[in-house]
Amino acid sequence: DSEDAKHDEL
Amino acid sequence: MNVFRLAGDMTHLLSVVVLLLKIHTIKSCAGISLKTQELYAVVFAARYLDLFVHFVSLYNTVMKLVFLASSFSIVWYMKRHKIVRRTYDKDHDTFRHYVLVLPCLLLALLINEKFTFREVMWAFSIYLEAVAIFPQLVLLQRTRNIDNLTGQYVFFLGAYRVLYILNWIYRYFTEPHFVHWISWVAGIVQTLLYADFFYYYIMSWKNNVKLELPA
Repeated sequence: DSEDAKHDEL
Repeated sequence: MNVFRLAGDMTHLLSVVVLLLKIHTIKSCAGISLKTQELYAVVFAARYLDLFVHFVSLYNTVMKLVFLASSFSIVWYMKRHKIVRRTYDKDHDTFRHYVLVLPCLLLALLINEKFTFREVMWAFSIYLEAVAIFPQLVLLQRTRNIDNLTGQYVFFLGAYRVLYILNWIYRYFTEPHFVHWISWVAGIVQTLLYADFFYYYIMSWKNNVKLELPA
């Protein structure tokens, strides 16, 4: 989800 | 992962490598702002709290650990290494941390995606990263002789920001749910801070003269 996408960035 | 994102991560990594190269092999941190480096260490420590909670990928974990370790070791070198610390331009690096840290913390408490400890810390790290380059830019402006490695370090950091914006534009069109206003607005502000530097950097490169920022 959107939350995961956020944490996938550095 | 899209090509802009990968290129952004690589230029970010390259900026750290250039800085470590300067510190490790030339044993000099002349022209580098300790204030900015300390702020980056805080940025990574606050943002990567998720290391303990989320596992995204091996790439993600390794990169996060690299940025954490490198930022803290750079601070250590500048403060503690007996040769490197003597090259630190303390008298010109006078920017005060709290001027940037406190407003960012306040903003993170007010504007975040969720009012939880991790989300507030995440927003704080995004805001702080956006302005963390400020002491470095001020120091550059006060430095008479900006050496090539220092110029390249800041250039790669700026390039990383530009590439991240292209990455968000790409993700916006390919992943409809990918909307993070906080990182976008902060990221654009962060990139704009480099605009002036980029102008002089490209000019000095084009005219083949030494980089110097007007006071």
